[in-house]
Amino acid sequence: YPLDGAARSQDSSMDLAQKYLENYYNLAKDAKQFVRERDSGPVVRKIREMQKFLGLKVTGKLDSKTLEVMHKPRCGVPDVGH
Amino acid sequence: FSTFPGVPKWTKTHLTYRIVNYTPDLPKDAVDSAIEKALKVWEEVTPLTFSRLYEGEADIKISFAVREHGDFVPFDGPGNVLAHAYAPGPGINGDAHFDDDEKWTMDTAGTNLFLVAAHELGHSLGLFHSTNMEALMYPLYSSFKDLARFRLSQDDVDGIQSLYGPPPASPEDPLVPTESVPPGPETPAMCDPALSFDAVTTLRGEILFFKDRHFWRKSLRVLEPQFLLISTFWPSLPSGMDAAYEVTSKDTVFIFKGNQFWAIKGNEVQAGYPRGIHTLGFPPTVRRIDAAIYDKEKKKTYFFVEDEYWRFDERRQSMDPGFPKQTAEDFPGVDTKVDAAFEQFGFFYFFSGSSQLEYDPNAKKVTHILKSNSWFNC
Repeated sequence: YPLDGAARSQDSSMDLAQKYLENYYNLAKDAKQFVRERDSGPVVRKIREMQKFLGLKVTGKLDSKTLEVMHKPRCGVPDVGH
Repeated sequence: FSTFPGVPKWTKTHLTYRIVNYTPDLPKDAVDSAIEKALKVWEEVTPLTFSRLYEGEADIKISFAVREHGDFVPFDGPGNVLAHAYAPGPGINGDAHFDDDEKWTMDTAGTNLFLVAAHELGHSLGLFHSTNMEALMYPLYSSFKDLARFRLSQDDVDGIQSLYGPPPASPEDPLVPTESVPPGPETPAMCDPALSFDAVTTLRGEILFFKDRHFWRKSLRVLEPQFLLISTFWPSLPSGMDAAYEVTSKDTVFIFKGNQFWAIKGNEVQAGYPRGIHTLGFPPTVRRIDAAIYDKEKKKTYFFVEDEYWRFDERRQSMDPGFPKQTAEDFPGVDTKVDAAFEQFGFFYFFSGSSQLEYDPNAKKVTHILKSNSWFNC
């Protein structure tokens, strides 16, 4: 089990990111958590797609800027077509 | 910009909207005007026009809700998702839902209702999100826009016009004339004691007296009225109009001729006009109206037809039941056909031929009988 807050908050960021990508970028709900993924998994691809759409630096990583944007108020309509 | 998959769009240009409920954060009329302003943003760049319904099914239903609210896409409490809307179509499609766990405001302190509504209504009309950070349809809410100078970005305009095209050819940028038209043989003399008017209305503090192809523009600060051609301001308006009135709360003047009417703001004829007078609720037997006057106290407009009058509720946008009534019944002393009418200083001025009746609506009596051109200081 994660011993310190850092690990736990990392978990909640990952949950937030997972949910964000599911809601707005069509990430399949069963996609694995990206922490165990290589660079080319579906989740990393979705992070790239989101970063590109919202005008962020496309890193494929859940960096602080990307996480910050995921916390911003927004419209509930997806960014890519369902 | 982008459109929804399959590019759903409305197949008609006149749409109805209904505000189903209200947020406790704002007065109702603030919500009304925010929604109206948000619709106008799109109306100004397309052929689309909107009219409000107060009950029943409307194309665009606007509501406030929290958490799960019946569409399987629950809201998430304060922050994050502010609102969502559905692409054009029947039923829930076209509707816009606002998360009432947000703090809705008319300024940029909280979440500005006008800005979010303008965005959501973009979805209701068929726009999807834009990657352009300057665009209204960019997914993230940005509260730092100077609301007074809010403009759609070119990306938004290109997007909505890809669905509906541009507004109908609006008249060339109307000139703002400064020179009066010199009176000539065919122009009516303003001090002719037999002078009568086609229509009279206020407009942003001035009074306009229409006659055939011309009008006198009377400012209360200037003794001499300007005499101008209607076409210099409003090329698309007809001459020899029947009636005109200003709804000051909307900064709009409505012009009537025959069975049609136009809406103008300043010197701009609003898109989506002329409309048929029967859309206001007149029966087919009414083919034209003689005069109209807006009572800003009661927020009602009185339409005069021959020796009768109708009462229109400007808030509900519908004719009051129980009309027409005899004009003389409710306006004692006004017992002739009314050519034109307007309101000034709390009095109603009724014109009939070369006579003008000053009527006190509180005392419910005629207080003065004047010449129609008494305003020209002849």
